[in-house]
Amino acid sequence: YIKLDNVHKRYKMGEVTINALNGVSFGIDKGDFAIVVGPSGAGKTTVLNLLGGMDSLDEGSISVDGKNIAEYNQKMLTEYRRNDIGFVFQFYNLVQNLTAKENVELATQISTNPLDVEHVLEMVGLKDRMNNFPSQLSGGEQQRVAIARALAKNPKLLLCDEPTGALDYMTGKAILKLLQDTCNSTGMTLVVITHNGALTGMGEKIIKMKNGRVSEYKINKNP
Amino acid sequence: YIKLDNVHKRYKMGEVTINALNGVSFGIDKGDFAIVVGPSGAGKTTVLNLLGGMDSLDEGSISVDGKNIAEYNQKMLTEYRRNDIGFVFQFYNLVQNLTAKENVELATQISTNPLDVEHVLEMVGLKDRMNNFPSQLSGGEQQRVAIARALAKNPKLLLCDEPTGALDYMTGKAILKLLQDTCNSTGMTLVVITHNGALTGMGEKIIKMKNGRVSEYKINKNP
Ligand SMILES: Nc1ncnc2c1ncn2[C@@H]1O[C@H](COP(=O)(O)OP(=O)(O)OP(=O)(O)O)[C@@H](O)[C@H]1O
Ligand SMILES: Nc1ncnc2c1ncn2[C@@H]1O[C@H](COP(=O)(O)OP(=O)(O)OP(=O)(O)O)[C@@H](O)[C@H]1O
Ligand SMILES: [Mg+2]
Ligand SMILES: [Mg+2]
Repeated sequence: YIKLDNVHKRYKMGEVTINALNGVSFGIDKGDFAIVVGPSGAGKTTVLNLLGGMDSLDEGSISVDGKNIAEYNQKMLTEYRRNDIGFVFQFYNLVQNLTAKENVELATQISTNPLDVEHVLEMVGLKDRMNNFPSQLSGGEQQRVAIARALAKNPKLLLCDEPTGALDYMTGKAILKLLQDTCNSTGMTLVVITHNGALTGMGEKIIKMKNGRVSEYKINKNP
Repeated sequence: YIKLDNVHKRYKMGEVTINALNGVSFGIDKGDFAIVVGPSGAGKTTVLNLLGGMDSLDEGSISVDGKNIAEYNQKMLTEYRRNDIGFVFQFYNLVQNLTAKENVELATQISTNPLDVEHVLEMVGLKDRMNNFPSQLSGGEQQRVAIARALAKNPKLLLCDEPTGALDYMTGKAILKLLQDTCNSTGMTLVVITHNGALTGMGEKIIKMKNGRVSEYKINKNP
């Protein structure tokens, strides 16, 4: 369903070239819960940004549902991001002058088959805070708004960049269970970057990255 | 050295009042490594902001080194923040159009006895990236710039809001060891918010928070 083949991404900074991705290849099946782990700077966010159609690669190919998205033009990428992808950003990217509820509504307005906004906010534990602005919320509360926003889109492919980074153990575990349950019940494909090694047992595919490459690839038959 | 006594902090939002802190009391000795843990929304960041002189309380007192900082006027608070405090923010707060090195230098220009800027950046593993801007750095690299900036000030009191939230296990552990070593060698007092329960063994004081209160307080004789 998802296939990265020898993907390279380079950043030129004067005389220095950073090889953010240096030949990344892996596959993910439809409906999988895939987990991406690795040290800081390994290239995890770069992989997710490419999968989400938010950045372009320098070499290689990325096919999603049979189509090489690396060959999409701007218009096709915009459609892809809007219709097929839900994205939880490492830095949340919430709209500061919209409330939590309005942030989630904004994302669902362009969705073909969105979930109920208030229900999703309740599922992430923010029922009483949905009328607050991001600046009135704690770090973990803001992260949960970002998660609700992506979930509510009801996308084919949900991409989460460290979705529990600001959450305590119990809240984080509940969030991952919510994501996993949604993945199992709706057939959604889920890719999660996490540095919480304790969670790798939950996924069908474990992709370990290091220095812009895949260092290890595990298939888990019984998550 | 640090004493919070029945501290209250309230946010009024229309008819609703949020009791961010609902009677918080605890003490920390000079040179301690204190760890604050608790669920998302418990009030941890609010406590740190008050300790750092960046916010004001509604009830109670906070004494640091014998002085009630809750009674400081604006000028005294500015001096306190500038000279005595190093702060690692939950959202980093880096200056986007200054490089990593310039961000750290900016903080040390107003310090009485700063550490060497390049040396501190090397200690957090960013020797090769110090001339990059925050937007050219991964999440964990940006977090490490924020840590270097606070450390380089060589403050009496170092306050860190989830300093390893975006770091993988190995990098995070190295960073906490660096903070602990600095605390032990310089006599600095260190307060760290973390939701990584595995790390609580490292501190002399463990302060567990829940719903705006201290739910548990442990003294660890042998960290
Ligand atoms: N715009 C950019 N310009 C230059 N280098 C960049 C840029 N964006 C990312 N990089 C570099 O590419 C490498 C991979 O970055 P990436 O953000 O993918 O890492 P990551 O695995 O997500 O790390 P973290 O766990 O710290 O978030 C890093 O060395 C980073 O500094
Ligand atoms: N400006 C504000 N206006 C209204 N409520 C606020 C404001 N700032 C914080 N709060 C609320 O106060 C409570 C405590 O917030 P705080 O940021 O201290 O939590 P925290 O323990 O740091 O949580 P996290 O682990 O999620 O970062 C939360 O319920 C939060 O929503
Ligand atoms: Mg990242
Ligand atoms: Mg916080």
